[in-house]
Amino acid sequence: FGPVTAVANQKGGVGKTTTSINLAASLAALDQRVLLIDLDPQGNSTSGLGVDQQQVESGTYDVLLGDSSIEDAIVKTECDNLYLLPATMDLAGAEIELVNEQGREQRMKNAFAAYQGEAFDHIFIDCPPALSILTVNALTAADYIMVTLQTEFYAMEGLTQLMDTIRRIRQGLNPALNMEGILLTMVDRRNNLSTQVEQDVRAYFGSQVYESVVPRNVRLSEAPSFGVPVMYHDLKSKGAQAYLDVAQELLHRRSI
Amino acid sequence: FGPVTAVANQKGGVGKTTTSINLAASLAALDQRVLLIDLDPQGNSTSGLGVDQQQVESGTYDVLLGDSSIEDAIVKTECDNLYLLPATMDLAGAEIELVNEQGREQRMKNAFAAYQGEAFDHIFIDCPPALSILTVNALTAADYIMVTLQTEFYAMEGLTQLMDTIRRIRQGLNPALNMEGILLTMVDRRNNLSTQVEQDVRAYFGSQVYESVVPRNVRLSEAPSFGVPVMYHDLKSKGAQAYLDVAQELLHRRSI
Ligand SMILES: Nc1ncnc2c1ncn2[C@@H]1O[C@H](COP(=O)(O)OP(=O)(O)OP(=O)(O)O)[C@@H](O)[C@H]1O
Ligand SMILES: Nc1ncnc2c1ncn2[C@@H]1O[C@H](COP(=O)(O)OP(=O)(O)OP(=O)(O)O)[C@@H](O)[C@H]1O
Ligand SMILES: [Mg+2]
Ligand SMILES: [Mg+2]
Repeated sequence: FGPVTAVANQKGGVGKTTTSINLAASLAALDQRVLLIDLDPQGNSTSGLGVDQQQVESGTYDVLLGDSSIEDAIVKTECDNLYLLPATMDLAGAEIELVNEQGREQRMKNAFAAYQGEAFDHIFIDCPPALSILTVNALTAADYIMVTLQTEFYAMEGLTQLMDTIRRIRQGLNPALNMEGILLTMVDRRNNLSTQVEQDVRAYFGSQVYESVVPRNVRLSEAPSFGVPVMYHDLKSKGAQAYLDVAQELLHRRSI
Repeated sequence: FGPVTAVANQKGGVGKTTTSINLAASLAALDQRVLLIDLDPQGNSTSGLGVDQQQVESGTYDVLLGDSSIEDAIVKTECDNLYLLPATMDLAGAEIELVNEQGREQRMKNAFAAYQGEAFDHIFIDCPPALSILTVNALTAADYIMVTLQTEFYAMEGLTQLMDTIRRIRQGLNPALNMEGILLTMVDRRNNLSTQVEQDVRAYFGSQVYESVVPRNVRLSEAPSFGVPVMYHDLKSKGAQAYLDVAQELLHRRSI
């Protein structure tokens, strides 16, 4: 199937979707075959890539409930080499429906094991803002976790809870889960708080923190309204360039 | 007990906690007796008011599971007239623990009905970023829902899902749930996208949208690191003044 990276953080609005879409698109532009899985009932990765949730026949929900294979639910996006497993509205009900099921945390992992299609170079999972059964499914199935971190007080505070969860998953459901790294998002170096948080996080987590950071850049928040990754909206923007840097750094970190 | 307002939006990072804390504190400064209930396992309203989650004996989790009354779990904050029902880490487990319980959606409502302490002029519930059992508990127990809306594309897109949920709650669990209004947060009138979203939302929702808006203001994101509402961090800031305006507008809307 290919190496799987969960993009996760239970804190809301910290750039999980923006990173999933734009990192996936940047790697696809570097000739990698990439699959993005939208695991958030909000379906932001789906709409951010111009796919209409209402038109989707089967998606992540159907795969988790065992009603569809991954290869039947995947759709091609307008970007070469970039594929999407879309989220539909019924994903909001999956949390409650899975709770009494056997092996509820392994549904995603089992679906990956059953995959029969062409392999991918990278698979990303855009997680919802909660340490819920959906996110636990992603962390159980993933080889790597990438934590997107907005340089703000509440986001930094939530890191402890997230690191505890990662440790617990490693001890039980997925001993092979690696820390891909912490990516700082919406960085504003003119702002003392943002700079302070960046310094604190680098002091504490060292080389686990990506060198590349994503600056606050309005082009990033405009792109989803056109249904395209930022590089197709404004390639020269700081946002697009930042995600190309992040993609290069990921490839470099994986090759060491 | 008093009028209850749930501050909700399943979209993450749209200012639910920032609004809960600063609107509650502004009303408390206007001599209203206010209770803030932290219903988010992240516990941001708790830490944002300087209360240490580790030191808390019983909190929202214990109230939902029926192990504590509200009056036994409430703590005083450093602000006059402002009380807090704190969140503890075990609240993260409440979602799964409640799913098989009888009347799982009515836990909060039942706890309000059983309240024996002194009445409040206003009660706010800071909701987590999900349309989960916790949020449904808040919407079932509330008299009003205030939707905080960041002026961004994904946030606007999520409104449809949220309005559907409110409609369903009104038809079933809580016919008395009123729309308090939509409060625009992190507004940046120099930014075309922000201005466009504001215009679209006002055109569609009309007078349901608060006149007062909350501008993006760094003092608002600094205040939680000092454990105080923004008016105690920088009263003259645009953020503090904005929430005093919001408090006045809420009082005005309720009196009509
Ligand atoms: N670097 C950036 N510069 C400017 N805006 C950004 C940036 N990154 C994200 N945004 C915007 O901030 C908002 C939050 O980002 P996003 O939705 O990607 O976060 P998320 O963690 O996926 O949120 P959720 O927790 O709701 O899933 C979005 O409106 C997005 O367009
Ligand atoms: N008007 C504002 N100006 C500047 N920063 C703000 C403003 N409102 C909120 N923030 C900051 O933006 C981030 C998100 O806000 P907040 O945590 O209140 O949103 P939330 O909806 O409660 O998030 P979650 O979905 O995780 O519960 C926080 O770091 C907060 O300090
Ligand atoms: Mg997202
Ligand atoms: Mg919050």
